[in-house]
Amino acid sequence: SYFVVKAKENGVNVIGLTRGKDTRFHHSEKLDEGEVMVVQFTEHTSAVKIRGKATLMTPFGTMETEED
Amino acid sequence: SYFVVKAKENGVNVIGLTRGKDTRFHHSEKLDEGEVMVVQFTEHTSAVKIRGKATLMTPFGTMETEED
Amino acid sequence: SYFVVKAKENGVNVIGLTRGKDTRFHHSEKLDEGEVMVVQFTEHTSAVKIRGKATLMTPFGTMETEED
Amino acid sequence: SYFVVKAKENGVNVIGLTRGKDTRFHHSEKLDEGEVMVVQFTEHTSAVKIRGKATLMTPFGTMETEED
Amino acid sequence: SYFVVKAKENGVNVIGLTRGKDTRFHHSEKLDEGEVMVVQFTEHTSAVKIRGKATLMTPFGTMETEED
Amino acid sequence: SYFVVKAKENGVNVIGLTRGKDTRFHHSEKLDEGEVMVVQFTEHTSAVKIRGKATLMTPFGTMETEED
Amino acid sequence: SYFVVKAKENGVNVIGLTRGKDTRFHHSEKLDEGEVMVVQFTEHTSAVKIRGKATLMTPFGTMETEED
Amino acid sequence: SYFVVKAKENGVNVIGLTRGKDTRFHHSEKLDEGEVMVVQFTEHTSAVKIRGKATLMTPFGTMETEED
Amino acid sequence: SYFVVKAKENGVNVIGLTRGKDTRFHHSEKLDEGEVMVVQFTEHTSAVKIRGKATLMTPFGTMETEED
Amino acid sequence: SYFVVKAKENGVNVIGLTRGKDTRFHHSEKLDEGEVMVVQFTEHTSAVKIRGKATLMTPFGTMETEED
Amino acid sequence: SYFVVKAKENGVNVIGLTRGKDTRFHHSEKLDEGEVMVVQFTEHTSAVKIRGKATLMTPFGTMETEED
Ligand SMILES: N[C@@H](Cc1c[nH]c2ccccc12)C(=O)O
Ligand SMILES: N[C@@H](Cc1c[nH]c2ccccc12)C(=O)O
Ligand SMILES: N[C@@H](Cc1c[nH]c2ccccc12)C(=O)O
Ligand SMILES: N[C@@H](Cc1c[nH]c2ccccc12)C(=O)O
Ligand SMILES: N[C@@H](Cc1c[nH]c2ccccc12)C(=O)O
Ligand SMILES: N[C@@H](Cc1c[nH]c2ccccc12)C(=O)O
Ligand SMILES: N[C@@H](Cc1c[nH]c2ccccc12)C(=O)O
Ligand SMILES: N[C@@H](Cc1c[nH]c2ccccc12)C(=O)O
Ligand SMILES: N[C@@H](Cc1c[nH]c2ccccc12)C(=O)O
Ligand SMILES: N[C@@H](Cc1c[nH]c2ccccc12)C(=O)O
Ligand SMILES: N[C@@H](Cc1c[nH]c2ccccc12)C(=O)O
Repeated sequence: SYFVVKAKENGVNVIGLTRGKDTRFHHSEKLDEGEVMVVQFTEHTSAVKIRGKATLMTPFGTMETEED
Repeated sequence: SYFVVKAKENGVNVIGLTRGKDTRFHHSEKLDEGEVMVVQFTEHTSAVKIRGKATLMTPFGTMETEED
Repeated sequence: SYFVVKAKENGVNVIGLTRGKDTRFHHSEKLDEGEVMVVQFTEHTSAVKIRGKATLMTPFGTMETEED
Repeated sequence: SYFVVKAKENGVNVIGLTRGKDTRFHHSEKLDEGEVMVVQFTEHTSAVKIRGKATLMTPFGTMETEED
Repeated sequence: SYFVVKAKENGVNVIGLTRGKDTRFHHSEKLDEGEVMVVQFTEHTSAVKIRGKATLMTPFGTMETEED
Repeated sequence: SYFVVKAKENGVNVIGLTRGKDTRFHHSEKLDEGEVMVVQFTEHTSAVKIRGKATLMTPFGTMETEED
Repeated sequence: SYFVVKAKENGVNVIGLTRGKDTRFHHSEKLDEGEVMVVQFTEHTSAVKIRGKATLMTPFGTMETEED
Repeated sequence: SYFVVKAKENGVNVIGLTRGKDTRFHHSEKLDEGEVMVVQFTEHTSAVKIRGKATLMTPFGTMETEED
Repeated sequence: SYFVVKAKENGVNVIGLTRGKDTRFHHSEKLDEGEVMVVQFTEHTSAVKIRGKATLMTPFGTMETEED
Repeated sequence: SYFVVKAKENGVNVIGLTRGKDTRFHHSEKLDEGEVMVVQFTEHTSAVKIRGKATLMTPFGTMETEED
Repeated sequence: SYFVVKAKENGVNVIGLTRGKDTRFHHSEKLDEGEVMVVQFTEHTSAVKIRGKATLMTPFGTMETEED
C-alpha cells in the first residue's frame, strides 16, 4: 500500500518515522514545489509526517495539508 | 491498513497505545496546525488516540474530532 | 480490521474484553468529549464495549451509542 | 469478521456459544440501554445469541431484534 | 463467513448438521420470538437447517422462511 | 462458499453428491414447506442436487426450481 | 467456485470431464425438468459439458443452452 | 477461473493447448449446436482455442466468435 | 489471469514471448478469421504480441488492434 | 498484473528495465503500427518504458503516450 | 502494485529511493516528452520521486506534477 504527496510550495518535508518500540525521524525528504513523491510503508517506516503545503492522495481520499 | 490525521490546530496529539496484555501510551506525536500524519497499525501499536482538533480520514469514512 | 470511536461527552469508556475461554475487562480507555480512538481487534482483545455517548464508525456503517 | 450490537433497552444479553462438538453458553455480556458491543467470532465463539431489544449491524445489513 | 437468523415466532430451531461422511443433527438451538442468532460454519457444522418462522440474513440476500 | 435452499412444498430433497473419482448420493436432506437449509461445499460434497419446488439463493443470483 | 444448472426439460445431462493429461467423461448426472444441480470444479473435474435444454447460472452471467 | 462456451452450430471445437515449453493441441471437445461447455485453465491447459460459431462468456465480457 | 483474442481476419498471430532473462518468441498460434483464443500468462510466457486485425478483451477493457 | 500497449505508429519500443540493484535495459520489443503487446512484470522486469506513439491500457486507466 | 508516469516535457526524472534503513537515490530514469514509464515498487525501491512536468496515473487517481 502506498500514497502520493505533491508539494505545493518549496521546502515540503516528507518525514519517515521508525517502525518498532521507538518512534523517531529516520529520513526527511525535501520536495520543491510541483515535485511528487510516491511513498510506501516499509519494514523501517510505519508512520509518515508531512510538513508544508502539499496534496496527499491515498486510495481512500485526497487531502490538502495546511489549508482548511 | 493505515489512516490519516490532519491537525486543525497546534498541539494535536496522535498517541500510540501498546499492543499486548498491557495498554499504555508508547509514543505521542505532536502535530502543528496543517501538518498531516499517515499512520499504520503495527506490531507495537494496536490502538491510537487523537487529542485536539483534527480531521481523521480512513478507508471507510472521514471524521472531525472535537466538533459535533 | 479496525473501527473508530469518537466521544460525544466526557467520560466515555472504550473497554477491551479478553480473548479466550474467559471473558473479562482487561482495559478501559477513558475518552474526553471530542477525543477519538482508533481501535483494532488483537490477540488480547476479541470484543469491545462502549459506554457513554459516542459515535462508532466501522467499514460497514456508523452508529450513535445512547441515542435512538 | 465482526459485528456490532447496540442495546435499545436495559438487560440486553449478548451470549457467546462454544465452538466445537459441544454447543453451550460460555459467556453472557449484559448491556444497558445505549451501550454498544463490537463482537468477533473467535477460537472459542462460533455462534452468538442476542436476547432483548437491540440493533444488530453487520457488513451485510442491519437488523432490529424483537421488532417486526 | 456467517449469517443471521431472527425468530419471528417462538420455538424457531436453528439446527447444525455435522460436517463429514455422516450427516446428522448435532445441535438444535431454540429461539424465542425476536431473538437473533449469528451463526458461523465451523469444523463441526457444514449445513444448517432452520425450522419455524424466521428471517435469514446473508451477505447475498435476505429471505423469510415459511412465507412465500 | 455456501448457498441457501428454501422449500416451497413438502418433500423437497437437498442431495449431496460425493467428492472424488466416484459420484454418488451420500445424503439426502428432506425439507418440509417453508424450511430453509444453508449448505456448504465440503470435503465430502462437491455437487448438490435439488428435487422438488424450492428457491435457491446464491451470491450470484436467485433461482426457482421447477418453475419456468 | 461453482455454478448452477437448472433443467428445462427431462433428460438434461451434466457431464464431468476428467482433469489431467487425458480428457474423458467420468460422470454424467441426469436431471429431470425443474431439477437443479449446483456444481463445483474439483480435483477430478476441470470441465463440464451440458446437454439438453437448461439454464446455466454463473457468477458472471446466466445463459440458456439450446436456445439462441 | 473458468469461462463458458456455447455452441451456436454443430461441430464447434473447444481445443486445449498444452501448458509448458511446448504448445500443441492435447484435446479437442466437439460441441453440437446448443451444447454448453464450462472450462477451466488447468495444470495441462494454459490456452484454449475455439473454432466454429459460438458464444464465449467470461467474467469480463461476452463475445461471439465468427460474427463481427 | 487471462485475456481473449478474436481474429478479425485470417492469419492473425498470437505470439508468446519467453519468461526469463532472455526475451524471444517461443510459439506463434495462427488464428483464422472468427477464431477465438483464450490465453493465460504462464511459467513460460510473460508477454504476448498480437499481429493482424483482432479484438483483445481483458478484465480492464477491450481494444481493437490495427484500427485507430 | 499486466497491462497492454498498442502501437499507433511504426517503431514503437516497449523496453524492459531490469529488476534489482542495477537498472538498465534488458530488452526492447519493437512494435509496428497496430500491433499490440500484453506485458507482465516479472522476476526480471520491474519497470517498463514506452517510446513512440502508443496507447497504454491498464486496470486503472488508459493513456496515450506522446499526445497531450 | 505499480503506477504510470508520462513526461509532459523533456528531462523529466523518475527517481528510485532505496528501501531499508538508509534512503538515497539509486537510479534516476530520464524521460523525454511523451515517453511513458510504468513503475513497480520493488525489493530495492520503496519510494519514488518525480521531477519535472509529468502526469502520474495510479489505481486511486491521476495527478499532474508541477501544475496546481
Ligand atoms: N514506532 C511506532 C510508530 C507508529 C506507528 N503507528 C503509530 C501511531 C501512533 C504513534 C506511533 C506510531 C510503531 O511502529 O508502532
Ligand atoms: N493492548 C491492547 C490495546 C487495545 C487494542 N484494542 C483495544 C480495545 C479496547 C481496549 C484496549 C485495546 C491490545 O493489544 O489488545
Ligand atoms: N472471550 C471471548 C470474548 C468474546 C468474543 N466474541 C464473543 C461473543 C459473545 C460473548 C463473548 C465473546 C472469546 O474470545 O471468544
Ligand atoms: N459448537 C458449534 C456451534 C455452532 C456453530 N454454528 C452452528 C449452527 C447451528 C448449531 C450450532 C452451531 C460449532 O462450533 O459448530
Ligand atoms: N456431512 C455433510 C453435510 C453437508 C454439507 N453440504 C451438504 C449438501 C447436501 C447434503 C449434505 C451436506 C458434509 O460435510 O459434506
Ligand atoms: N465426484 C465428482 C462430483 C462432481 C463435481 N462436479 C461435477 C461436475 C459434473 C459431474 C460430476 C461432478 C467430483 O468431485 O469431481
Ligand atoms: N483434461 C483437461 C480438461 C480440460 C480443462 N480445460 C480444457 C480446455 C480444453 C480442452 C480440455 C480441457 C485438463 O485438465 O486440462
Ligand atoms: N505452452 C504455452 C501455451 C501458452 C500460454 N499462453 C500463451 C500465449 C501465447 C502463445 C502460447 C501460449 C505456455 O504454457 O506458456
Ligand atoms: N523475458 C522477459 C519478457 C518481458 C516481460 N515483460 C516485459 C516488458 C518489456 C520487455 C520484456 C518483457 C521477462 O520475463 O521479464
Ligand atoms: N532496478 C529497479 C528498477 C525500478 C523499479 N522501480 C523503479 C522506480 C524508480 C527507478 C527505478 C526503478 C528495481 O528493481 O527497483
Ligand atoms: N528507506 C526508506 C524509504 C522510505 C519509504 N517510505 C518512506 C517515507 C518517508 C521517508 C522515507 C521513506 C524505507 O524503506 O523505509
